[in-house]
Amino acid sequence: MKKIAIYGKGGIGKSTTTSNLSAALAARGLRVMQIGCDPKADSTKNLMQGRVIPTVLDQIRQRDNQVELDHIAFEGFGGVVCVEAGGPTPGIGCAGRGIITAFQKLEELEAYERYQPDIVFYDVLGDVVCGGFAMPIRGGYADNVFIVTSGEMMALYAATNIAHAIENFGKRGYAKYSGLIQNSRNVENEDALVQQVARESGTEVVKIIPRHKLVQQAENQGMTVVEAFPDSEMAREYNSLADKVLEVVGL
Amino acid sequence: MKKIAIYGKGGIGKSTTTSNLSAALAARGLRVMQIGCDPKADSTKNLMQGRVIPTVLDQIRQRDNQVELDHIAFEGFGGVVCVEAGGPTPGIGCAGRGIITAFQKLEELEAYERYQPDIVFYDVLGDVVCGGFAMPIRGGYADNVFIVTSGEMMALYAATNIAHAIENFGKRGYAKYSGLIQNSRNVENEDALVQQVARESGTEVVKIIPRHKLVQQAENQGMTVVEAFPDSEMAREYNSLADKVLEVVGL
Ligand SMILES: Nc1ncnc2c1ncn2[C@@H]1O[C@H](COP(=O)(O)OP(=O)(O)O)[C@@H](O)[C@H]1O
Ligand SMILES: Nc1ncnc2c1ncn2[C@@H]1O[C@H](COP(=O)(O)OP(=O)(O)O)[C@@H](O)[C@H]1O
Ligand code: SF4
Ligand SMILES: [Mg+2]
Ligand SMILES: [Mg+2]
Repeated sequence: MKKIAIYGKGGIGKSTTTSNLSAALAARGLRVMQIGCDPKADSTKNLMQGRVIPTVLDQIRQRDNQVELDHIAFEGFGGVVCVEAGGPTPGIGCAGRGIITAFQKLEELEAYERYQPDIVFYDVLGDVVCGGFAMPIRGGYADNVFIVTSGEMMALYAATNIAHAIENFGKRGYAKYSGLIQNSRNVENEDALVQQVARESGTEVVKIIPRHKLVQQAENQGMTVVEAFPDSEMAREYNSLADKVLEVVGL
Repeated sequence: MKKIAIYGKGGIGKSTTTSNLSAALAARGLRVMQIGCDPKADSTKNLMQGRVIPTVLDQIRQRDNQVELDHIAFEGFGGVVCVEAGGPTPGIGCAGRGIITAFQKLEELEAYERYQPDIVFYDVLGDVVCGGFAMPIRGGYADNVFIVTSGEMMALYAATNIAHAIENFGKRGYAKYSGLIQNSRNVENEDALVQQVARESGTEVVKIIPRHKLVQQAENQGMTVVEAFPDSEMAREYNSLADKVLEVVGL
């Protein structure tokens, strides 16, 4: 079971990229689990026909901690097992608390034993790397970390920050920083800017994903591009990313 | 002394807007203090001729807590008193910890008594509203809160989140949510989208600031637009924002 964390600045395209990755790998017969670790809790929406599934935090609250696996894990497109950690009420408590709680609950309910995933993706907010948001790196929960970025200054700043966090506090032998995924925003000199940050942080650009309106068109149908437009050039881009990820993590 | 917090998603233009506001008000003879509450620690750069001042956290570390006011508070353009809270090493501890530490240190060193500001601006990261980032709202440190947003989905999502935090956890009588500042990104239907979020969160759009390359030109000289191009249309926009802010906070 390979555990892969996908980090990046909010809005950069983590969930879009991760859910298309999950869909592409599931379509090849791999058992995939995708765990949303962003309080926005919509990581898996386009694997669930546009449905926002209940979060682990919400279920614990509403069911007074009488939570079963079927309350928090849902099978979506291609059999991808979808989970959303959720977040606390804005302003109170650590925003990353949902992630800590979700990880505990999934272990307690033996989710990995039941579903036997080949790959687990954690889709993690990367604007700050602390509290629960640092767990996939610090807790030894991830074997590999990829960072999604564009050529925009704020996205690159966040990427550098996350790279430092991995370097400083990845537990020995865990959380290998495996590369940047460029989710293009078509800014000036983008490829070179992203390439430079890759070099400076001692890694590579794993794949350049173009900006494409098929993403929005698929989204409007509550789907990934891989599901809605499987024969498109854009679906090929995500499949090529899937190949690269498998190669990098040794699957 | 009016204490005003400026929140918003990372990269939305909080520091650009706040430093131009500070410059505009200082140019009218008001005593202004600007406290950067973003681990990026560059809020006051363009009031300090492009210089990134030492942060409170860094000074405490490097000087073994033997910190004087002159080590952390610096007078910039127009006499604006500049402070940067700083942030911890990425991945370790709460990212908002610098803010908590900075507030304590400024009180301990009696900064407000020494400088007697008419207005204090806190420029605060708003991607998560927890830990130290919630302090200006929860700790009763801010009289008024403005949120900087554009018409982009992620900026509006963050704005809504921050508005909820104020509503849930502003201490009684403190932290009045005073409105949205639209920092335009020229997306489709922008004015209407921002207007809608204003309505839904029970407030108004205080000012629409256009996107303008004079911002970059001033930045490249290490200045605000108000300092570099005082007679420009863009400087007038920031002055008009200053008028509106004074009116809204009752100064
Ligand atoms: N390659 C792409 N081309 C076009 N639009 C994209 C692409 N990737 C992401 N987007 C758009 O950007 C928005 C934000 O992406 P999302 O995956 O939700 O970001 P994150 O999960 O990092 O917050 C999505 O609504 C999506 O429509
Ligand atoms: N009105 C504007 N017009 C053009 N560029 C802007 C404007 N406001 C901000 N910017 C640009 O956006 C970038 C990010 O702004 P910044 O103030 O640093 O964001 P934040 O403090 O919210 O992280 C700045 O480098 C600046 O050049
Ligand atoms: S550790 Fe990070 S996520 Fe948790 S309270 Fe602090 S800033 Fe918020
Ligand atoms: Mg997401
Ligand atoms: Mg800033």
